[in-house]
Formats: sequence, C-alpha cells, structure tokens
Amino acid sequence: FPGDPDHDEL
Amino acid sequence: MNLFRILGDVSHLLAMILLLGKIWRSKSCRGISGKSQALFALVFTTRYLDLFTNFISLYNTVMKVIFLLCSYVTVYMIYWKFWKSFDSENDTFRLEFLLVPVTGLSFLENYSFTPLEILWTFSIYLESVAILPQLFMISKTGEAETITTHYLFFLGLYRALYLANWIWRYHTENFYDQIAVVSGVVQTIFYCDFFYLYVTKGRCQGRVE
Repeated sequence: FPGDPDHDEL
Repeated sequence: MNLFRILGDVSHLLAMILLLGKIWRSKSCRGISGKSQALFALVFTTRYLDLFTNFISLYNTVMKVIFLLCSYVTVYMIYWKFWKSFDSENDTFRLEFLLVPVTGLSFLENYSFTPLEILWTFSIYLESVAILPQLFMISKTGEAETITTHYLFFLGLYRALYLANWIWRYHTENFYDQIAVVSGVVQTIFYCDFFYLYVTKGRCQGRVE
C-alpha cells in the first residue's frame, strides 16, 4: 500500500 | 528524516509545552477545551501502540513517550488538578459528532484490516478534527488568551510543516502516505481561519478578540 508499513512518522 | 519533519515535531512539542506551561503557571485552564486535549491523548494512545513492538529510532521512541506524557499530564491538569477553573459550560462540542464518523471511516478506509493499522488510521483521522472543540470554544467565548493563540499557532504550523515534509519525501523518496496526507490537509485547513486571525489580530495585547 502507498503508506509505509512501519509508520515511521510521529 | 528531513528538516520539515524535525521542525514540525519541534513545533508540535513547543505547542504542548506552551500549553502545559500556561496552565501550570496560571494555575488555571480557563479558555482551554478539555475535550480537545482528551482527544489528543486518545490520538497519541491509539497511534503509539507500536511503541514497544516496533522500534524505529531512539528519536521516534523518545518523542512518542514525551508526547504521551504531555498529553496525559495536560488532561490530568484540566480535569483534576485545576478542575475548578475549567469552564465546561463553554466546552460543549459534541464529541460523538467526531468519534462516530472517524471510527466508521477508519474501518472503511485503511491500509490493512488489522487492529494496529485500524487504530493508527483512527488516530490519523481523529487528529485532523481533534482541535475543533477548542476552535468552537474560542468562537463561542469570542476571545482567547495570547498564550492560547501561540499554542494554536504552533499546533497548526506543525501539520503544515508535515505537509511540506510529505511533498519533500514524495520527490526524494517517492514516499506517499495517502491517508496521512489527506487528513493533514484537512487538519491544516481548519487552522487557516485561525492563522488569519492570529496574524491580523495577534498584535493586540492580552487577548485576541
């Protein structure tokens, strides 16, 4: 999916 | 990590510290929406559940802990420590109008139908509307203490800087997080009206009418 799997942003 | 994101995180942290400092120094939470602060605590709780399962970096972990602490201490000060100064009769925004659609949407529109991912999506959608009770309260009372306007300015600025961060990451890393970007645009739009007020009327001392 377009997002990043580990959600590295706060 | 890029400059926009660091500035965004610093702006976010500054906003929370400004608010905590204002409540602590004045021993009062007059003009502050407890509902918005409770929503922010919920946003961080549902977003940072991966705090102990998914180590990204020391910076990421430390900032998440600080954000969680700031938001819960703020809620504690509003609803317990300085509850006498909390003007609940002006903090009347109906939270169900936010929570129901946000919950529904996070089940409908997400990247993967797993508990952590749905909770992350819920936190992204919720954050974009969490400031509404505060803006509603200010529009109702017609005034805001200057420090509260500074708080809102840096809070609005943080997500605007994140928009710049996403544009930067799109062009440099081909990174694109559709849910976060769309929610971030909506969130920043809610502050536009306030930004205009802050710039045009921010100079009058004491209060912004």
